[in-house]
Amino acid sequence: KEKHKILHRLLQNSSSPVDL
Amino acid sequence: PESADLRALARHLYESYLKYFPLTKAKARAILSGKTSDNAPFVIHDMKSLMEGEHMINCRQMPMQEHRRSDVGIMREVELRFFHSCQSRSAEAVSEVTEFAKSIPGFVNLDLNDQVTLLKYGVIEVLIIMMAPLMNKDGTLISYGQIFMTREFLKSLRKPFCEMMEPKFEFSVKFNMLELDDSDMALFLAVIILSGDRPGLLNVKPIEDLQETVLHSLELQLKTNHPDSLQLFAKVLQKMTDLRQLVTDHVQLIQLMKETELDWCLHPLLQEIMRDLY
Repeated sequence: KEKHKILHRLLQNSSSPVDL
Repeated sequence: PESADLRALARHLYESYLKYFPLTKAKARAILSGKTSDNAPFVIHDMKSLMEGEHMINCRQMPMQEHRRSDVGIMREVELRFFHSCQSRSAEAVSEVTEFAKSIPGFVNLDLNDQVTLLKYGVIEVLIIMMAPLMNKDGTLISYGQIFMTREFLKSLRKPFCEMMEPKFEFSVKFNMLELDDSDMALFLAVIILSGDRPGLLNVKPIEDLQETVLHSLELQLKTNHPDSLQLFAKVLQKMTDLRQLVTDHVQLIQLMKETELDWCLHPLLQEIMRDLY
């Protein structure tokens, strides 16, 4: 999970695309 | 599934495609053919026009460094800044593709680790497919269609930058001959994302089931939307083989850049995606 923490965050974010 | 359900699925995916992807094929083709009321795109065809057009690309993260003042140094830096802005845009696009994936019915109910795997392996393939409508044989639209960058200019950059886009042009020119529209593209992107053979998937069956439904929807859509295009469904699916090779080559090139370019630092999200990919 640590290896893909931004992907996890993007997937669990419930609103529109997050600011990177 | 009933054909009404398959059509509803196609409509739903088309709507989320329009919601999450800012530059559609319809708009890109209008810009490329000059059939739009918007201004014509700014053309970047050499270093001078790249420097002139830089303010239209998001290049602010990497200001010009004081210690390099020779012409060669400045050109090197303009190239690097350009590729950094390409990375930022790619990271944004990954976020848009993620939202699109989440809108595929059933996707968010898959095991979270499998969702990550599907995105990790699918997203570069999706981005390459989405680049195709922005390209013609002479160049590509960038910066949401505000800029047209010529293929010759990209080929003229120093190694390995010059090797980055040429394979995508070759693929895109052939892919564009299939003449898919945005509603077809939406379904094809969903099919790519729902590939049950990605390495490390934990629970393949629900992914294959979802993909099968989207495949039926794509087949029906292509028959209805392109009644005279023989075997279009098969031709579209064949492109998935080419895509895997393109991604493998792309990742190898990025790895090479990481080793040879001292100034090169890869965006953290792209690093996550490319680490241990193939």
